[in-house]
Amino acid sequence: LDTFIAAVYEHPVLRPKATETPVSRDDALLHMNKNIDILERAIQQAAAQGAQIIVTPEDALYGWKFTRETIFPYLEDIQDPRVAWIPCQDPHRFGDTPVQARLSCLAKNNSIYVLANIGDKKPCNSHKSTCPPNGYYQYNTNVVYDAKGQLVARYHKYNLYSEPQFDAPENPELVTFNTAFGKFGIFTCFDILFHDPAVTLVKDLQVDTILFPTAWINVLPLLTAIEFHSAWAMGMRVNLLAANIHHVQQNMTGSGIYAPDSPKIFHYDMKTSEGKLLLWELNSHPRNSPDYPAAVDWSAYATTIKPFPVQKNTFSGFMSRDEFNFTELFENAGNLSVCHKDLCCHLSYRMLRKGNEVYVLGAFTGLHGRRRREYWQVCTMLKCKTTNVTTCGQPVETALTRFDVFSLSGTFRTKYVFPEVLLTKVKLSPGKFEVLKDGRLVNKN
Amino acid sequence: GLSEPILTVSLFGRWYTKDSPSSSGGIRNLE
Repeated sequence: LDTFIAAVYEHPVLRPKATETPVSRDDALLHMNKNIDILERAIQQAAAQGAQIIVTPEDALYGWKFTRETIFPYLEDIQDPRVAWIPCQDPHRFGDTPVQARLSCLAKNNSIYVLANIGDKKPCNSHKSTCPPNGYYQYNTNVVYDAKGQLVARYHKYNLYSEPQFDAPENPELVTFNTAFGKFGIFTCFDILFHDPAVTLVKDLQVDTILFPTAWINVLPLLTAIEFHSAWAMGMRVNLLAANIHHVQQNMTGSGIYAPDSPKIFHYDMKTSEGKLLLWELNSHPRNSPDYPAAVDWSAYATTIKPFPVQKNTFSGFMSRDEFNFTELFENAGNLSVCHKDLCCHLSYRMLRKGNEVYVLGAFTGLHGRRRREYWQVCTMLKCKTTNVTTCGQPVETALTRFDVFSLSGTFRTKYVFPEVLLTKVKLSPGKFEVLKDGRLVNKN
Repeated sequence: GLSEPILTVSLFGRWYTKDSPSSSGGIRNLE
């Protein structure tokens, strides 16, 4: 199939009451089935609208606040897909697996591929030093059932984030599966910030589409779900189906269907407690499509031009825990450069009307934040929270200033650069900007 | 030009080879 209809569902998860002690297996099943009841309606709606595949979010059956002990009743033993198993047809072949049987039946009864995120448990030899005290490894796991209900993929999340209830596999798992509408890869939430398995799936295994369940907490100005996930899809030049949890109390919203050339459809809702189903028709093999973007040499432009004047009053400011160098956009239009260590960022711009707002150009290169695990290189033009430049880098959700020209580039030392454009009220701007082959991020026309 | 006011325009680069060695998820859970 040259195209397929993809669906993602932003799920307002019903979270269990926090408990110190594990609930019974029956209570855990009761709770998971309440969430599956909601997912079932979304799956039925998606199938009725012709979707061939649907992604549901990470932690969608039970939420995230657990200890190793309290998550245990929610876990099931999930088989390797090589056993060729249709849980809906053969629910007792591998013990007590009612959740897997029900999810498999949802896929089979609606003739649609379903990705769900559930918990896996694997017994281990307690003499082995890495075997946890209860004798089980516990994994944050994605499962995919095909349109006949067969288990075709199982992925154990590798880059965990504050998940004491789960273990990470010893090595990253490169999980793909083939369909009549392209080759799919899978990873989860925090994985998207790292090379393995995320980049390897695209670069080496050449998947067409990534299935991405997430429970993403939005962090402005750079790491809000719709902004970063759509930018990752553009930077990696791959389809990305992102299904997020909907939980506004913890700033969790932001799902979308993103293609290499631009975001196709997205959802961001901090006002209601409603779920949201998104569908879009995508290219099964985006690399073969005429609008597949050319490869970008991200530093080509920035390393060949003579740097623009670096203004005297460059100043430093923090974005969460990262110290940026900033320079203010004083004039309505201009060319600016600002550097941080060996990263220099260049901006040409023209504002339509300079309101009473302050914008800065910022540069940062270094190990990020408190974790100091990931090495970031960031060039950003952003609105400061107030006209006081000490607020530059703080989260801002609205703006008044329009730009009829911008062109941003940087002397990046990495080829993995993700282009972000975020508009007032936290919206994307599909089709309104592009990345040129020499690495400039420019507004269209 | 862009139809609506801008919050941020960014180029977000990840230099994976310079990540800190302890950055393999298999070892520990991020706080």
